[in-house]
Amino acid sequence: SLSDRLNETFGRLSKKGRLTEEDVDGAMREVRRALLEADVNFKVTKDFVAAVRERAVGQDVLRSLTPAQTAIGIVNEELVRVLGNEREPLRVPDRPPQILLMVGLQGSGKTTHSGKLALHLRKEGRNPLLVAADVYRPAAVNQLQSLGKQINIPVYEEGTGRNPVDIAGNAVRFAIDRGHNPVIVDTAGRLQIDERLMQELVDIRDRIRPTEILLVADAMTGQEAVGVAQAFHDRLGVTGLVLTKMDGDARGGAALSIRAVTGVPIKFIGTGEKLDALEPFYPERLAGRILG
Amino acid sequence: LFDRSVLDEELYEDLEMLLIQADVGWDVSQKLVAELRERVDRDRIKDPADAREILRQEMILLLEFATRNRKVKILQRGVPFVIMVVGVNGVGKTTSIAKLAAYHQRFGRSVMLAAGDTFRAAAIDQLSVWGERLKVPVIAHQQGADPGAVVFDAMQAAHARNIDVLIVDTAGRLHTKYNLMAELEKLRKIMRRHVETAPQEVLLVIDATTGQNGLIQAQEFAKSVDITDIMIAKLDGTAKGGIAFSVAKELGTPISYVGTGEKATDLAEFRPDTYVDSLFF
Ligand SMILES: Nc1nc2c(ncn2[C@@H]2O[C@H](COP(=O)(O)OP(=O)(O)OP(=O)(O)O)[C@@H](O)[C@H]2O)c(=O)[nH]1
Ligand SMILES: Nc1nc2c(ncn2[C@@H]2O[C@H](COP(=O)(O)OP(=O)(O)OP(=O)(O)O)[C@@H](O)[C@H]2O)c(=O)[nH]1
Ligand SMILES: [Mg+2]
Ligand SMILES: [Mg+2]
Repeated sequence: SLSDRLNETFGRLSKKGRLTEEDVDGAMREVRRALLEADVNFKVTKDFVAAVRERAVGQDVLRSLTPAQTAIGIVNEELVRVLGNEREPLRVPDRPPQILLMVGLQGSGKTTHSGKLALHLRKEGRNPLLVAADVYRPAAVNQLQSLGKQINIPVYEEGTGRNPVDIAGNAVRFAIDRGHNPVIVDTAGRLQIDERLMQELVDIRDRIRPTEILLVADAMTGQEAVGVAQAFHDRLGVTGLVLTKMDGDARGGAALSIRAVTGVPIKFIGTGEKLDALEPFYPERLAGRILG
Repeated sequence: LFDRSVLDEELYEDLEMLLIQADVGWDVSQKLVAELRERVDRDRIKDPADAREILRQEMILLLEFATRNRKVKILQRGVPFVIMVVGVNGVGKTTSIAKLAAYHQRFGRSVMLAAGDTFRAAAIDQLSVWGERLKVPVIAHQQGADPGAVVFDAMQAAHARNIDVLIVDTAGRLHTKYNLMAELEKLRKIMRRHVETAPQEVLLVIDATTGQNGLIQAQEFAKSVDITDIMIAKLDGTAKGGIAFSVAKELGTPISYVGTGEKATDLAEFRPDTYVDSLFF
């Protein structure tokens, strides 16, 4: 782990007597390595280590009796700071219904997390409507319907023959008529470089004016996390991140990268396949995990 | 990257950056750059274009070291060739099975699918849709059934109907879940009872967007079920799937296929030279 490596780095050095800036550089190389191995983006790592180094050199790591611990403390604080100290709740619309649009790459967990959010919000006393706007993936509508049945939440669908923009628009009108709130719109997975499908999301957004556009991202995503998130953010204006499959052992550096570059707040963590496996985001926990 | 006139330190730094950005990982990136540096110094290389060719060969060799381990696939008359597809959640297993079915059909083989994911919502429906589209029979039980029972049935049906290739879909599972990993071995035993050599192919699907966790996935799945081949799905995206190098180096498991889209035709055989060229050459 990083703390082991830093203990080793500084341990060797403290035998020599006073620490120097070069010694801190050695420690920073270990920090860099730890972050890259945790899938933190290359450029984000560079900026992050520079910020840590500045604090380390300025802040008595050099004079500390436990330099490794002091350095780890700084890294941890910086991680928490970047990840977002405050938990940001879901936005509330000017007038109902609250509309949540789920977007992201193929297989990231959008459909499952649409169900999880519906269950979570119903437990808070709301009356959710799920919307099946993925008309492409085989049995995607069935998948959402099956999840809806499990938790007894209605699913608005128009099969696979209708345009997702119309499905979403009709669903919101339906929700308003029936008093559903929130409306959670599941969409098909897509590549951020797929112009036609990105335009489809823009059209859906313009049609239903969502309260939140949630980017659903897999915790094991590597270096491309930033490029992907940036593209979705530039085109749509992402308002929140859902980090999924955190019940695995992926370190989750993608979350730091996405947050650092786009500023999008992490709103939820997915921790399993069952519909109750949804947790709020705690920056200290994610920081500890990224650090290893 | 190599279109510069001077072979200097900046080239090595840029190289390390590009490798890491391709998810090759810190460890393997360091080794590749160090090896290149050594060759350049030893052979007194001055031209960046020559350095480029050295690195390209280095990277191809790394992958070929694993690819040459690829077991020759022998299809025996009257014995179904069983392919078991495994991997973590959402990587592209079910879609890849559709692609493999189409692939084997192009060789004139009869194909059958087994809906071994009885857990996830509409997983059976999803595979059934693919079966209909490809005119391939799908053996399925009801949602929540024992996957072992489905596999048992499929092995019998494949034998009875003289099927050349049986492809078994399994539920996505995180390698950190001990009981789910143990289930894979149980499925393998059921196959072996019917056909001694089955499953002749155990294909691990890895998502090209996966970072360093991909290596752990490969290592852990290999411990549970002897992976024979790896497929990198979603290479049509911007992620380069560089974890392939660590997997080749650490496990020696051949990467045999790549997924390049969401249609049944979006499958290609993995070729180290083509893949390395696609990175940044
Ligand atoms: N272990 C675990 N599995 C998850 C989690 N979230 C989703 N999954 C699983 O990941 C797989 C993909 O989930 P989906 O909800 O179908 O993903 P998707 O983004 O809707 O996929 P597409 O619609 O094809 O883009 C399924 O097997 C889910 O059960 C999670 O937090 N933990
Ligand atoms: N762009 C692209 N998408 C792919 C590729 N392979 C699969 N997908 C998509 O990835 C998503 C997940 O694919 P599945 O086949 O359901 O993945 P899986 O591993 O079976 O998922 P689980 O069974 O839930 O674990 C779907 O939206 C597929 O269309 C590929 O090569 N390229
Ligand atoms: Mg989906
Ligand atoms: Mg599947």
